[in-house]
Amino acid sequence: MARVIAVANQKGGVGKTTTAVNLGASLAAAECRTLLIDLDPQANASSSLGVLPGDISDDVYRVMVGEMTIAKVARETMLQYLTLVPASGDLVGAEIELASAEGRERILERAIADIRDDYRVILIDTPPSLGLLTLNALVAADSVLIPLQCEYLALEGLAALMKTIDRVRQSLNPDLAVEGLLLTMYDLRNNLSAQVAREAREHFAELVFKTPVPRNVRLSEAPSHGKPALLYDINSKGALSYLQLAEELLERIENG
Amino acid sequence: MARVIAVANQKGGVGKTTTAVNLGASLAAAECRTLLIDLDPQANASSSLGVLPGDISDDVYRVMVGEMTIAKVARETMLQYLTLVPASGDLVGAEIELASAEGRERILERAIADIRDDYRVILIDTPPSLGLLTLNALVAADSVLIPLQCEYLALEGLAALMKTIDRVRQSLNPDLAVEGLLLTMYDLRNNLSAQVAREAREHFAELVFKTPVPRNVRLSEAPSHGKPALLYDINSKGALSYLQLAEELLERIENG
Ligand SMILES: Nc1ncnc2c1ncn2[C@@H]1O[C@H](COP(=O)(O)OP(=O)(O)OP(=O)(O)O)[C@@H](O)[C@H]1O
Ligand SMILES: Nc1ncnc2c1ncn2[C@@H]1O[C@H](COP(=O)(O)OP(=O)(O)OP(=O)(O)O)[C@@H](O)[C@H]1O
Ligand SMILES: [Mg+2]
Ligand SMILES: [Mg+2]
Repeated sequence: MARVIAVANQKGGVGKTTTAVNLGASLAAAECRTLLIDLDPQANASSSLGVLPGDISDDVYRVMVGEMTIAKVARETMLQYLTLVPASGDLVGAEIELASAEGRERILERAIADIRDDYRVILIDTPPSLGLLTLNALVAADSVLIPLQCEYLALEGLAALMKTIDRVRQSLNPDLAVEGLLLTMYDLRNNLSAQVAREAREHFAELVFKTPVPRNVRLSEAPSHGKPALLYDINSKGALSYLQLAEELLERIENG
Repeated sequence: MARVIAVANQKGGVGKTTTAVNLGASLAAAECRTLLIDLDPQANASSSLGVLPGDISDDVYRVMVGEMTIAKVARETMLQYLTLVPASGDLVGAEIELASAEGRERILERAIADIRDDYRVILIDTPPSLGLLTLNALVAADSVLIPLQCEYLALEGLAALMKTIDRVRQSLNPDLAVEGLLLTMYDLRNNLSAQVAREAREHFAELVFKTPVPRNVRLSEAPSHGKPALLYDINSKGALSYLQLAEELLERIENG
């Protein structure tokens, strides 16, 4: 039975997609059967794995409007143990189209139930907002992995996100846990990163992953080659930190 | 009669708020009467100017639901020629509350019409999505200033944004122009920035502002002090680049 993890934070540009793609790839490298669902109309997770909008006819939009199952739209990636449910621009319309649908918050949860036993981990990349798509991910998930960019404005947004998680836990998904906070774009050269990291560890203690992800240009170059960092430059600090994160996550999952 | 400029890009974390705040402050330093409207529920532009959620009772949410005028919620900042319409978390609910309101795309346009003659420039900071709040900004605006982070994934999102601008121009705001593309977080140390800059200038030529904004830690430190960069560290590369951008923008506006 898969562990379903939503990668979410309404603050933009904090490393949600970079984390979903590279953590997914690192779990696959450890032969952990992983499904990555791209639930962002920007479809950045899809293009980071070399799947461009023109390549696909069936994507997660068809799942959200009930026309197709996940099994039907899921596709292989260059990594044996990583499967992708791609997104496309069609998804932009989903939030409006589904706004008045019956059980609109549980569409993804129902779709995942069919294939849950086929994977060990299911990761969901979400858009930078707290709309219906992100809500579907939070309802379908066992836990939320929160990328926290080591910047002041990113720290500010955490309170609103935690409030939203609380609300979802009270009304729609009582078991929703916080998988952890991941420090991203940690820049050893400046004090701001160290300050934000210190504040996060003070407030959230054990919830903060021991592995910080450093700012590393290889991580931002890899998407233009349609590859995760571990296939683009395995020796880069970025690739190594996500391999380490995968190990840390698997340990947390095994030990419960 | 003010020029109304929406600062927009659905890609997250590209420098929308940093641009709205620091360009606004730089225009004010040039004694150009400027209004900054924070239309993002994250309220980052408000906190970057030292206005925290607890400080305000009336914010742009009250304008969007028709309870108050802009004149009533606008407040002074530490800069004489810069006035702020703050945001608060209440704005999160606005997109859902207004979804079925009559003339929901023109609420901000109507509110701005009352005070348009009091300012020379009106800047609108928008959230990282193409929902009703951003749509209101695009309908109310004369032009769109597009911050373009010098990263591959940010370049990818441009086509979707340009399509949205076209659609708004055809249906709701025929005169909507592109004010320009602003290269942000330009990092001289890596090739990716240079490559993205070259591609942007090839595709968009004159539309790209001559002034690039370099990656500069002072820009990301300033918000934690509640000040724009020019009051936090006037000699920093970040502050100087936004002063230069303000000059370039004023020249464009004067010369039509
Ligand atoms: N550790 C890192 N080092 C350097 N660059 C990074 C790192 N993590 C992410 N990036 C780059 O920063 C930008 C933002 O990251 P990303 O797109 O993953 O964030 P996001 O939270 O998914 O954004 P959005 O809110 O738009 O969905 C991207 O261009 C990405 O390549
Ligand atoms: N030129 C720059 N140099 C260094 N840091 C920057 C620069 N511009 C912005 N930043 C920092 O990068 C982060 C993202 O910028 P900002 O919040 O302005 O982007 P945004 O597009 O408004 O994000 P959102 O999509 O969440 O609204 C912030 O922490 C900000 O302080
Ligand atoms: Mg993303
Ligand atoms: Mg912003």
